[in-house]
Amino acid sequence: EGSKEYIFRMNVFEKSLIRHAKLNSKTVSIENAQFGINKFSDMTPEEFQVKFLKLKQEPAEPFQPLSLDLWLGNKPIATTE
Amino acid sequence: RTQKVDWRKTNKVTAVNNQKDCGACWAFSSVEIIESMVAIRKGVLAPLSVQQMTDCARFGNRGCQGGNIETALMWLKSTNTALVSSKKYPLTWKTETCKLTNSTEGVTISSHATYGLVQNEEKMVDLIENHGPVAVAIDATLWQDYLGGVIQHHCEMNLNHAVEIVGYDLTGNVPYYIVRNSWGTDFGHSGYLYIKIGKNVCGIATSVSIVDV
Repeated sequence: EGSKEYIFRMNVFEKSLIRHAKLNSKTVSIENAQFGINKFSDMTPEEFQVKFLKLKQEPAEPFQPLSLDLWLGNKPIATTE
Repeated sequence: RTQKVDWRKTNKVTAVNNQKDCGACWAFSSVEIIESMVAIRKGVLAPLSVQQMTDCARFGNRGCQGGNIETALMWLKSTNTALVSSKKYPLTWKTETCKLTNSTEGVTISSHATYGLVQNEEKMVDLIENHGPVAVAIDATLWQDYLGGVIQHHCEMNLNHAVEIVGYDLTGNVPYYIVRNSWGTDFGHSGYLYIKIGKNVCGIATSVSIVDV
């Protein structure tokens, strides 16, 4: 307590509280997500991103109905006259 | 359609992982869908080695520094690598030298695919219901502050995290996916979170991966 790191983390934590209040103020129904203090609340958004958000994925090609149906076990419908 | 599917209820999902300081969400989610498919096809639920995937997968993957679900599955299939149990190749939460290059004991995948299902989330629900859990790329920026409930708004679509979807629930006012995260059981609903179905919330339908074993 009182160290440089402590003061920094306290500031980060207080900013998190402001962010939670903003997010929760937009809640429109009881099914909506709730935001608040959790184990990440003393991390800056930048620290959180560097530590936990490391996926390097591009959007996939839109699905091909036929290939997707093969996964679902649906046989293509035969075309007849 | 079945209104509620939860693959956990039929014992097809292993315990929630904690990736700690290792940014290998791509390896966790890839391995998790393989575990689920082994349980569905063979009736055996057992944790497989995320560390093997982290250390050994190539094609641009960089262990705990980041990677990609699609290329991880591509690597597994094209090299016919057998994924061993997590007991045999346990987690260290660090990128290390690959210790297994030619194991014949373990699980190989028979096929895999990654689809963009934006505006086709009906298909995504079909896959979860009729095939099994899927792995998705997602924007988890907002999750830093998540406590619980169904995420419906305020989520961006910059794909930066990977998770497994283990079911869905269409019975309430807000239909949602049941999403398994890898940040420990003290996050969200015992490690899980809920995301609304239908509007590509958090980019959930942008890149959907499935496997078979």
